[in-house]
Amino acid sequence: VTHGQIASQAAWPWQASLQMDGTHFCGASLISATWLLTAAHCFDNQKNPKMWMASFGTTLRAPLVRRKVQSIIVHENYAPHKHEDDIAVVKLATPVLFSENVHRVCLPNATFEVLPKSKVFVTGWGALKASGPFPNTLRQVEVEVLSSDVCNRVYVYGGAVSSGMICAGFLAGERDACEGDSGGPLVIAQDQNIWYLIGIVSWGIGCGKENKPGLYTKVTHYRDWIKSKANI
Amino acid sequence: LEKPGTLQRRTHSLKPWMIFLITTAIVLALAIIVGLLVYFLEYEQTIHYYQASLQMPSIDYNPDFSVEHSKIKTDLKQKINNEIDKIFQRSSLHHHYIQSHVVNFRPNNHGLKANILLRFKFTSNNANTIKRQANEIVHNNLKSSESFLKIDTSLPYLTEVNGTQAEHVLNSCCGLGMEYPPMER
Repeated sequence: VTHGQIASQAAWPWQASLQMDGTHFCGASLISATWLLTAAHCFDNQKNPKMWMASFGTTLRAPLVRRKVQSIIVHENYAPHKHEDDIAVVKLATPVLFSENVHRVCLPNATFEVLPKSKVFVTGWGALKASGPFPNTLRQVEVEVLSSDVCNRVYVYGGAVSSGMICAGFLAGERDACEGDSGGPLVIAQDQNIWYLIGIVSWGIGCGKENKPGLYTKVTHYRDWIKSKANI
Repeated sequence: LEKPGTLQRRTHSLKPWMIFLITTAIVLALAIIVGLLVYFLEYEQTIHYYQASLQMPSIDYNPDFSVEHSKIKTDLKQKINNEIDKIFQRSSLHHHYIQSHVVNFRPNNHGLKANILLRFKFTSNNANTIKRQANEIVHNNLKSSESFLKIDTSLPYLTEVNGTQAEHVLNSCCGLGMEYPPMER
């Protein structure tokens, strides 16, 4: 996360870290006691669930809870080095016990609409700037949803933004997700401060660069796919 | 000739000031142990959870009661929590009662049924007394025709729930995170 701030303990209790050999690789969101939602590209190099571990809590070293991964389901149409259908569900070997600091995020219905200029938050343990250091404590940043029309402008992403993606950030740059935030949540608050997962950190050019906001997998677009795989 | 050796006593009696010092130390240690025991048993209050089942004969089941964060569900939860708060806040347990939490709604033959978790804080040696009193308070208050809540006669007693399990249930609803917008300082 670039130009963000440290997150407090129970602020984003659904945030998970996907790790191999104790090293953080990707973010993920807890959507039930046994399922995580993340990005498919996190598994480009390693699809064996036995190699992966999920941790919860705001710090990577000294996590609150850790779980082994039982299975990984990547979207059937996803292809490495492409940006489409960048979504996967991960089943934990044993369910987590919910607490104030570890519990699930709400999934929106397929009809849930997010308007441009809506304030949303992205969180993660990703780099603090392009090719920069990685933090041990979870970070958060508030960004704005941008319309696909704006993001498809020639000088932004020139038509690469499809209907299964959501664009968020600022054309001026600075506040953005970055390397290592992939798979993590983009959330919006609705009535009564209830947070809904609307996006999964997917791709972008650089981090916090002018005219290069973040692109996220649009959760509502894949709502039926999630239901079919995780029954949630 | 060697002089035959005389056996010397290897022990020697303690001096009075040493006996006094040891006795004082033992008495002090005992006093500290007893003090700590009394403190933890009498003053160290811990959280206890009880599960209860309530009936609402006047309310028909609506599928929206199963929809997380639906308005009808949130409003009814609030109404039930307010009613239970009122009952305990005017009872003898008002110092021990913390809050009630509606876990879920289910349809049943007598309208709607709600499972609730009651949260109390008290010293462990009071557990049986408080559970009995809480049970009596719920029963006595919900017997009256004034309340829309009725006791579920199929499950007449409050059941104690393990703290971790209760926390799991209390945090099982989705999307509870940072307060937004953040408070300006």
